[in-house]
Amino acid sequence: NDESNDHDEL
Amino acid sequence: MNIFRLAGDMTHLASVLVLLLKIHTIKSCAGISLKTQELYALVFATRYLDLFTDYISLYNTLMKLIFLVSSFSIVWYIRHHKIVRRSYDKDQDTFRHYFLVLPCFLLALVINEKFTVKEIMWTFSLYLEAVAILPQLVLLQRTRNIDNLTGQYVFLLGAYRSLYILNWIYRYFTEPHYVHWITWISGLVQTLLYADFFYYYFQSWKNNVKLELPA
Repeated sequence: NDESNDHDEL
Repeated sequence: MNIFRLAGDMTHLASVLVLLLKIHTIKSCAGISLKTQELYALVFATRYLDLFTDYISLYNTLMKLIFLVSSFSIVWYIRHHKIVRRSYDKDQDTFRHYFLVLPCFLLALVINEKFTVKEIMWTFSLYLEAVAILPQLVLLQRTRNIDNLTGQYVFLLGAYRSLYILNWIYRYFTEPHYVHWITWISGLVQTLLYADFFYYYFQSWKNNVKLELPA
């Protein structure tokens, strides 16, 4: 899922 | 994804759509700062470098494309559209926004989470986004009479940032390892820049008078 990514926010 | 972040992204999307709608329908960009729009285009260009390399989710990729296309098309409209460009008030939109780019880049070189090209460009885009609204706010102070589409545009931008702060608070408490001081501090600075605009926006809305910013 995208929570783990460092920069998952726009 | 949490409700604050989704609401923030939707508000951000709405602000861009309001602006595109204004420019496209009434073929005017009166009261809009081209410099702020150029800064936003640069923010998205430097932040979404990983558009084709890191796939996070369809939503993430779709929104990045929308923000990139809309911000560059707004700049194109104001610069090159034969009718819209006539309503651009370049004598009033005089904020030297290039003076914002270099300090943000230097700061990104010094204060970042990782010394890599992508991370430095990402951090640069954060710092730049924090100050990108300045030319627009200066223009609003100068032109004083704010048409309600421009007022709504700035209001939605401020609302998007405020919702993002709620999103960071939420994530801080729900995700143990989620700590991004750089994002939080630059986001907070950006939101504070809107504070006085919000104050006057609500005053005008409450007293049902035209929005005027003090000279």
